Amino acid sequence: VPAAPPAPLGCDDPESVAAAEAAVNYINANSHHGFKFTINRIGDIRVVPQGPNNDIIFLELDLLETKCPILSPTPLANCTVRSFAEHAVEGDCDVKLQKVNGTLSVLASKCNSHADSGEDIRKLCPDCPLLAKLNNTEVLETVAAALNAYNSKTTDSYLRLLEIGRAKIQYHPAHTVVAEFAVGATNCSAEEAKANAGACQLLPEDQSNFGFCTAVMVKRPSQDLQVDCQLYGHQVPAPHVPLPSQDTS
Amino acid sequence: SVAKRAVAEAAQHDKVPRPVGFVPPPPPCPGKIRHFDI
Repeated sequence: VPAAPPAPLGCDDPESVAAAEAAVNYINANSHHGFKFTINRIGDIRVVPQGPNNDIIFLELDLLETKCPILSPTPLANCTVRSFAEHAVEGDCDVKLQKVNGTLSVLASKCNSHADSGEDIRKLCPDCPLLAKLNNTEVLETVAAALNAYNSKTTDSYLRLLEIGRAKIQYHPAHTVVAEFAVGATNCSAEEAKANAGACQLLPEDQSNFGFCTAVMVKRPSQDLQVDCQLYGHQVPAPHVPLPSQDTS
Repeated sequence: SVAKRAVAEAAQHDKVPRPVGFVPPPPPCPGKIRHFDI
């Protein structure tokens, strides 16, 4: 009598969790925008045996955005998940992996991310500020003013904007714009940049020095601008092990 | 001769009596929520 097929893997089984962690590490390592994501729930797992010690694994993952920018060297385990009231962003990913002799590798992944609905936030927290569009005029003005203010005070390298990661605008009790953005060090000092900022280029990858800034612009009742930037220092890029026929979108 | 018993009847007789307080195992998927449900 043929042996009974193995019971289907449960989504919280250790093998499923190991596959999900390999998938989310791959997704974060191959993303170049926004913030790191972490596992909120393993939605489904399907294993298709290919032969002895060789399985194809299909995973459905529910992810949540963390507060760690994608370029931050902070380990994912130390990254705080953005709370619901802070206007969480969730990711839905379908990932195809292969497990050969116990070694997992990602063959393909496809993810969509979206902020939670503003109505849901408002039901729970009427006064919580919601995410603003990244091309909002007030957001763009705040980022430009904050970067100018930082560069005018720093004695280090002149920083250039890489991307705006997140922004919120609050109208009560004060009219406040909060913007979070990624920056890169350039080949100029802040002093040199005063003469000709246009000539300042981002450092080449082998010397790159990225960072992240948070700016808070209070517009009413009185004008105030606070900006805090943290540079990560030069990160030796992780050796990129090319995987066979990988496709990520 | 083998008489084929009606399924319902067979099921009735074969139904394994469940111990009191039997809790069916949770469905294998989806897994547990680690942070919060959106």
